[in-house]
Amino acid sequence: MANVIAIANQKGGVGKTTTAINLAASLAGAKRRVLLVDLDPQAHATVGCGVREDEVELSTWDILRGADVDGRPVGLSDTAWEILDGLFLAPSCVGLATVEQSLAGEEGRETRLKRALEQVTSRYDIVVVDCGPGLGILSMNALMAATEVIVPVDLGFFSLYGLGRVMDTLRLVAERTGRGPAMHILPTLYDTRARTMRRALASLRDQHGPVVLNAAIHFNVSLREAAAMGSPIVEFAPDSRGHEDYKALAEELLSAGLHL
Amino acid sequence: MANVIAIANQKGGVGKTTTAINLAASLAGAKRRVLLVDLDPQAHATVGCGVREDEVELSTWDILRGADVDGRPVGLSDTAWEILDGLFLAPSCVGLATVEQSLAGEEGRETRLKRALEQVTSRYDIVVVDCGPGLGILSMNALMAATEVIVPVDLGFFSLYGLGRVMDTLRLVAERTGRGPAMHILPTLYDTRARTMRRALASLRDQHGPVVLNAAIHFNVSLREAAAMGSPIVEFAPDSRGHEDYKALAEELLSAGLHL
Ligand SMILES: Nc1ncnc2c1ncn2[C@@H]1O[C@H](COP(=O)(O)OP(=O)(O)OP(=O)(O)O)[C@@H](O)[C@H]1O
Ligand SMILES: Nc1ncnc2c1ncn2[C@@H]1O[C@H](COP(=O)(O)OP(=O)(O)OP(=O)(O)O)[C@@H](O)[C@H]1O
Ligand SMILES: [Mg+2]
Ligand SMILES: [Mg+2]
Repeated sequence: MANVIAIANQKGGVGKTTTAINLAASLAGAKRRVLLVDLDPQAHATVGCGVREDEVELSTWDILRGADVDGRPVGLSDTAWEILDGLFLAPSCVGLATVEQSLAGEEGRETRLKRALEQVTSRYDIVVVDCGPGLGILSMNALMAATEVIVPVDLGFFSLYGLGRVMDTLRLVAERTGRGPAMHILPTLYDTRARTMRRALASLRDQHGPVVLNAAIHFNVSLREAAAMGSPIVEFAPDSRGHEDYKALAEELLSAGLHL
Repeated sequence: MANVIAIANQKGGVGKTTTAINLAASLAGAKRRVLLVDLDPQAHATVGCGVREDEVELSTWDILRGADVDGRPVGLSDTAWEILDGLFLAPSCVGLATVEQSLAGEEGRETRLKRALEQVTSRYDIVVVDCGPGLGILSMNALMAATEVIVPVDLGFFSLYGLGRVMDTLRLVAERTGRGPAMHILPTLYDTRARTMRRALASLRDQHGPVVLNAAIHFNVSLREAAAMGSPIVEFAPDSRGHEDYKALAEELLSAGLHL
């Protein structure tokens, strides 16, 4: 079973996509074969890797709705674009926004991604799934398939306030699957000069202990600029703080024993 | 018909809630009677106004699901908490997260808020609706009821990229209702020292002209701290840049002829 890392938090704008793209690229840089799955109808992981939405033919939308190609169901490998050595992307498209309504009431709608991933576990060592904001059917698909969940938190009041809701959802997933994903909290957008943020990080560590990763992602303009250039930070600015931080995150996860 | 201003953008973390709370408070400061409606299951406009979720009895969830109180349907005034002179809040609760599934397929599910607002237009001059991220049934309820839509944009690549999607949705609303809400783009989290943001704002104004408001909300730590204290910026830090910016926004909207 490949490691499946969901990047999820219902709070918007906390760095989920930035983390998904750059963690996946850093893991590929550590010689793992990585599949980045874009499960957000906004398709930001897709455009953040330089893939244009109008060039995408098969997407995660085709996976979740059970579309066919050449008389057989579309598989994740059919959708995959090569982004870097060892990094492949299963792109999203706007059709994904209709999943909530089109799959409402369907049997097994929350485990469609999990079943699609079981078909490709021999090809990839690690799968990273970018979720959009909210905790609807798309995020549930990611959480039901995940072995680990990384919850980015921007150390602001609203995002800290919402952590309890994320943990409730993970408990629900554990009840349904019998073994919930391991949760890791990742501090992001961290501006060390801001006293309130330094305090927020200290109290986060007090409250949640080892669930909070040692790695913290600092506020770094290169990460914002890399997104605009459609390229992971390892390509756009390999000497930047942003790249160092995501490399450290990849190393921490690999040494913590992602079962590889 | 009261002015109904929806604060919406499917992109997460662009300052929707911060704008909803502080614009509503600034409009109340200009002697209007204002109702702030929290339509996000995260309930951030609710806690950002100092109301605890566990103290909320009737909420926007009761409005949308058509609950009864004393044998008649719950109205928005039944839910309202007084926050400041002239500012009232219709709080949210976590039950709102189930709306997508529980109202799926129901007749008129997208106009429940509009119908509830028609009952209270004599009590309030202006209604401000905070939407969560995404463009599902909750945001559609706000857009179908709105006379104006403010779209906060944090001048980052992902948020600019997603603007087209918001405009497509507003065209859809205009087709369904015959008169779509007027759209205003509000630059937020603006750090004037960042060259990429100065350029992004200039190109936003080139591309969208008068749709972009003159007012821009600068990055201001007091806004972040006010949220943590559960208080609008006018109360927490009346001399701050954040308060000045939201006062200027309120004045621009009032002088642009919100029909009052
Ligand atoms: N460490 C960082 N330093 C500077 N900017 C960052 C950092 N992480 C993310 N950003 C920027 O902050 C904004 C929000 O990040 P991002 O879009 O990755 O969040 P998200 O959680 O994926 O948002 P959504 O909820 O819409 O999916 C983006 O403009 C991104 O470029
Ligand atoms: N002008 C500003 N200056 C500094 N911080 C800000 C500003 N506007 C918003 N923030 C902070 O940025 C974060 C995101 O803002 P906010 O939660 O209002 O966005 P949102 O669009 O409502 O997010 P969501 O998509 O989750 O509803 C919050 O921590 C908030 O306190
Ligand atoms: Mg994202
Ligand atoms: Mg919000």
